[in-house]
Amino acid sequence: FPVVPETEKKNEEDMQFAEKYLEKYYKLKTEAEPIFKMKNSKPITDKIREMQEFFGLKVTGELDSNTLKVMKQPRCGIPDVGQ
Amino acid sequence: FSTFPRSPRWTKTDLKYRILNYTPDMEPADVDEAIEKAWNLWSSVTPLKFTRVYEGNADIMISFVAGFHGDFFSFDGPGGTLAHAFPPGEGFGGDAHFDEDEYWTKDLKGFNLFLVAAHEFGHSLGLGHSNVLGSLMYPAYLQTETRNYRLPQDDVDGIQTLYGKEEA
Repeated sequence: FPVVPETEKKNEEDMQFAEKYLEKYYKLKTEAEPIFKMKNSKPITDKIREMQEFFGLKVTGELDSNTLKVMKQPRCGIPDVGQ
Repeated sequence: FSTFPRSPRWTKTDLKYRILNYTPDMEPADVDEAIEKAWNLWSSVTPLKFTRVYEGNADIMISFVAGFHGDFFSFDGPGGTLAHAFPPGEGFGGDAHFDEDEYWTKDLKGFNLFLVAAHEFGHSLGLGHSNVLGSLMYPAYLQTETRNYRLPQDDVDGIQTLYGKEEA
């Protein structure tokens, strides 16, 4: 198999971390709930935007280093939106 | 500030809390003090009064737990999620859970129990998260000097929206 470059693996891990974070705190619906997939889930970029807006970050919809840094801060387990 | 959907709040001003267990990271007396000091923050700006009970039921049950602990929100080991609390209501309502996999302290060497408890009790009383950096209800843990800690204005505004001002 082609060796996955380290950076690609890292990006993949970061994206998985971000997905879990957004599921937990921003009601991102993932593959696990396909019925919601059709109805009302927003793609992950919208959820990243929502989180960036909440924390006063530059709203890009991209998983940039600042956004990831905030996601990795220890925090309260209660969602930030629509608890 | 924000509240939970439909702004649940306690319909009484005298609330009871019970500490169900202790973290081995701190002296029990320091846990007691941190918890009481956290309640005092909220009672000092509202008509609410908090009384500790040592057995039986209480409006707010406080416990240190790790991993899966019987509600739908398992903890995740060291770092990440530190604690959570439920909005006002029967049963689980108001209860606060602290992740025993964290290192709890009365100073700033670990996660300061007073700061995290004060935040969680904000949820127990009906506040959601605030996006005001520096507010107590900001979702991320911010190391803050706790001596002479004063409740930030955004949090005062939020809790007084739910319960009004302290009695003269």
